[in-house]
Amino acid sequence: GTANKTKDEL
Amino acid sequence: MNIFRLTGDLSHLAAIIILLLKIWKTRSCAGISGKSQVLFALVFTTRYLDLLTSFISLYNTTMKIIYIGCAYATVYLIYMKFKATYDGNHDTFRVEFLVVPVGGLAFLVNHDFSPLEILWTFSIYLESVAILPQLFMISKTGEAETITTHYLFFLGLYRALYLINWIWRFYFEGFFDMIAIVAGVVQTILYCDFFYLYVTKGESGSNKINPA
Repeated sequence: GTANKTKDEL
Repeated sequence: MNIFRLTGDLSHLAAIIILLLKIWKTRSCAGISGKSQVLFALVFTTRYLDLLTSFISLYNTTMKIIYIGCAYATVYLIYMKFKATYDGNHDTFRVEFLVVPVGGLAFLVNHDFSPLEILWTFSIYLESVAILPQLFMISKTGEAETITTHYLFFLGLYRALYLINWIWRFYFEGFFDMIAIVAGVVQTILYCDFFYLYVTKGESGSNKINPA
């Protein structure tokens, strides 16, 4: 979901 | 990656390096809140545990290692090497009033009830209030050295740029993370008062800001 996509940010 | 997130990361890196160099070169941490720096080290530790579990990019991994390294180096300089210059009498913010509610909120409001996700959520919430001991200390001492104000400016600017990055990503990628956005808005709002002083006092050239 979108949550995993946040993890590409610092 | 977009220009807002890249400049945001570079602004964050600049802030971290400015503070570390200031303490190292002046061999003093006067006016610096050790408590805020401990909170930042905790933020990076709880957020970047995924260094051990997933690889996103060389940039991502490198920056995380630099952030964690500088954060712990700064804490070391404040509480060990230049301990004699640490102004404990003015660094009195009760951080337990931040860590406990933030810890509780991370359990209640998160995307996924897994250890890594709760720790990430904790770090996002904590980062939004981690600067409070520093701002509190400045309001108590009634002044801040110029270099400290530059540190705070870049630190505040980084999350403001991330807010634009999230608008960009929502518009172009249809991606958004409400937890990161709400915490980022709170974090940036906390700097507004300081931004106002930084810009107005900066123009008048006075080398110290005196928050009300």
